[in-house]
Amino acid sequence: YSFFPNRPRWPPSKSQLTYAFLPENQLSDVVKTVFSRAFERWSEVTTLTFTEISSFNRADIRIGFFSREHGDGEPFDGVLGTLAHAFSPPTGRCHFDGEENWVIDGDFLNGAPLSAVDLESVAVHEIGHILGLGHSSVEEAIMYPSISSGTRKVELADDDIMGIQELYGSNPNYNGSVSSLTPTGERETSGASR
Amino acid sequence: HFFPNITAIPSSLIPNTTIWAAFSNLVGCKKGQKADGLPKLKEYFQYFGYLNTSYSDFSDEFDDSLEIAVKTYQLNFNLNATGQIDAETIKRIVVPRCGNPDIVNGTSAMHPGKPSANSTIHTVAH
Repeated sequence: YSFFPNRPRWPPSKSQLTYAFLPENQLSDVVKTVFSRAFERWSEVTTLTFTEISSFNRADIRIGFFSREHGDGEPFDGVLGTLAHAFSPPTGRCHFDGEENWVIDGDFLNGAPLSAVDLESVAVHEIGHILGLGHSSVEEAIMYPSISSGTRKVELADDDIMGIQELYGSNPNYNGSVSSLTPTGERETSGASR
Repeated sequence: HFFPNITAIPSSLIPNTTIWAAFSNLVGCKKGQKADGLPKLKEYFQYFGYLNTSYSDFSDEFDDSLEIAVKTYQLNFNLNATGQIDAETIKRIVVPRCGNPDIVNGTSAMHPGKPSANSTIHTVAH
């Protein structure tokens, strides 16, 4: 795991984070539920909680789907290529490429079209950035930079959990094995930032 | 585009090729060589932090900077760090990915091992 330069994180006073969706996207409840599950994966292992609110401008984390140029100087590139990007804490901006073929149920067992991308997998990854994690070289980790189309990867790996717990500590109710592992120690900050 | 499952994706939305597929033509390319697709590959590596933001030689020549960038990329993705564009490296490069860079403001910490001294890259965060 890695962190953004200078290890930015949400301040301790902000352990109860709110999130909202760009109203113009008019996302269905089914899509919103995918994000709810994605947030839950991070709250399971930390002391952070995530609550959806309706006010986009007042939310700590603001999620939107955009196509091509969308105002942050990092235009999306159409189907595949870059899928999404997110900003370091405490910016809270999380952008997804609106031109991707986002799949909700993530059932790729019967062979997926080359362009199908599992929404929850990418959502879990981008939330990792929102919380302060950079990219990881551990291929099993959620924070590994790439994901093949037609692939679903939503479970946090030990590497992800150690990284996020180094920033925010562990959820006292988390019984996973990773909490007993010794972190690998201070690392050079790097990873990714937008 | 949201789909409840993969079978709901209409064939008209499934592209014949992907944005980075053309990089496959660069397999075997190494320092000192020239190739048509190298300017685009250099853009790719700069976008993801492997080439300095001040790097501006987007010619078709495989130069020292690109070799270092390829080597660092290979280290980060647990590939054989040869600095040459081999099939395994291209296979990884063309996979869809997060748009956040892998390297910002210095050496990459993506790889758990120590990066080589000449893999230090300086980029500026957006």
